[in-house]
Amino acid sequence: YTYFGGKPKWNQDKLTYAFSETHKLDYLTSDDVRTVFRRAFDQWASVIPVSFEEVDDYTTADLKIGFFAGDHGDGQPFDGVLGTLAHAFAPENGRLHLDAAETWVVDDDFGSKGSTVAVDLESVATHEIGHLLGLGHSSQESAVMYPSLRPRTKKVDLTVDDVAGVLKLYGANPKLRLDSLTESENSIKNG
Amino acid sequence: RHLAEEATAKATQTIHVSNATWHDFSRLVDVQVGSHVSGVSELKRYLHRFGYVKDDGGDGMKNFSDVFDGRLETAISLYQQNLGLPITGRLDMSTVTLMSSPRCGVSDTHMINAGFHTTAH
Repeated sequence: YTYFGGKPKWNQDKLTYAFSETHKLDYLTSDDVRTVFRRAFDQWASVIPVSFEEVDDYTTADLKIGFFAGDHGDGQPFDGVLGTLAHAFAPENGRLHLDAAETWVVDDDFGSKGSTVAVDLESVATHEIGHLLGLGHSSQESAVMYPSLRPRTKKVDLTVDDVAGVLKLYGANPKLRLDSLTESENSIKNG
Repeated sequence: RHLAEEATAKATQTIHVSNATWHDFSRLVDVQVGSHVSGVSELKRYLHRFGYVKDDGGDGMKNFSDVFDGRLETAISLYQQNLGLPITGRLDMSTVTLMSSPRCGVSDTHMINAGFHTTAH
């Protein structure tokens, strides 16, 4: 696991997040996207003493989430189908951008679209939230924070590497229950 | 009707261009150090995008030449180290396949500058 330079982190135990009303997808409902992000935030909230609350006001939320296409003004233009999928900024910037040109799927719905370039939204959301919290990329391919994700694959369970990195930044959630974490070979529970 | 056809053609054209170059590193597999191959400059641009190749001059790095030079070999080794691949410095199949895979847009600079922590099992 790695951190951004200077190990920036949030110094509050509750973070609010909101979705852009203007930069969104027309083929996924807001509820689809909200449900996926709720699960992704809960993954991290189960490990560290930080809670995440969805709010309506995008401008005042700590974490701002939106789907953008091409050059969207932050110096990191998206590049169309595949290539870069999303990016998020280190604490305390709070912005998380997803490439609107991707074929995003939720709930393992790879089949209905049959697309070879379908990308799982929950996997990317869980990864980018790791960046929002201050984690950098991991060299372990099984880690959520590994930079690459193949189309039609899902990777949402935090591994030992992900949890070790975020625990070091924020400490442990007093309610952390090991059995709530993944069964994967690298899970902290097996560690 | 004519305008509608023109607009559709234009939209299709844009998508095509953005796909054409980003992902097609497969023909660079096993390209050797010292060789001059079209497409190496795109690879350098990819590695520059994610923090592995600096654009501070040298032999035309700013222009990202098509020469597979020593600095590119070093950048590939660092990329392989960071992404958990066998460190060969060469454009072997697994490295090119990973470079062609979709990824997060955040650069790997923090992996290079600060180094990474390992989890003891």
